[in-house]
Amino acid sequence: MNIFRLAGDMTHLFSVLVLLLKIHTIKSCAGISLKTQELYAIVFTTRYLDLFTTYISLYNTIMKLIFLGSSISIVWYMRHHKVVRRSYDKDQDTFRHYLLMLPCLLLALLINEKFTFLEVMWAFSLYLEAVAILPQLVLLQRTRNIDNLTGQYVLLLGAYRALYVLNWIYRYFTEENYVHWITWVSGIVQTLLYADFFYYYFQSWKNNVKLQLPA
Amino acid sequence: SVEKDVHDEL
Repeated sequence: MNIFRLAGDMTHLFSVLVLLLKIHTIKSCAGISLKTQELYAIVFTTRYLDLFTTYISLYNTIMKLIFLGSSISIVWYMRHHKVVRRSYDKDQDTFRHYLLMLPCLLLALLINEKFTFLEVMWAFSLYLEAVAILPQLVLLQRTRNIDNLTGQYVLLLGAYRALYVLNWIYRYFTEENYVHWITWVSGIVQTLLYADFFYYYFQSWKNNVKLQLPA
Repeated sequence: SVEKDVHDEL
């Protein structure tokens, strides 16, 4: 494992921890899109089906369990916890996220590394992850005051994607037969979706003002 | 190779 991959996984882990921290200690999910969280729960459930068929390493297994468990529990908290769910911006979080799933499934049936159930599900999870952040970005744009934790959550998620791109470049040049077009293209699309947010985040950080996205 | 078929990323 190279440094980019490890740093990518760690920023992903931190992003989840920041979100759980917000939910557990502040008992608030204000500014967090349930639509995006539901998509992530579906992304990890469909991607990690190989948990039962392929053993890679203890690290790999533990991380998969963490991402599965955390994404499902975040959805549970936002939907059912009696205090947390009250802070959910339901009226603002209106992205029709289920509409994203059908094109992703069709694309996965057409473009996959192998036409098997696990591989189609794997490709589906990659396509869905690429667009899963969209409801969150739309919600951020509608929310007037973005709190620090929410801003940091999205920043960490974006950093995780960017580090994975560096990891692929590194692996391409250092490993033989390391070619994964589906992962790369969907990963790059996903990273580009964060570019706009990054721009405004760093502007507000540089100018030392509260993050506000243009309407 | 065998490694190519295994998804070792998260």
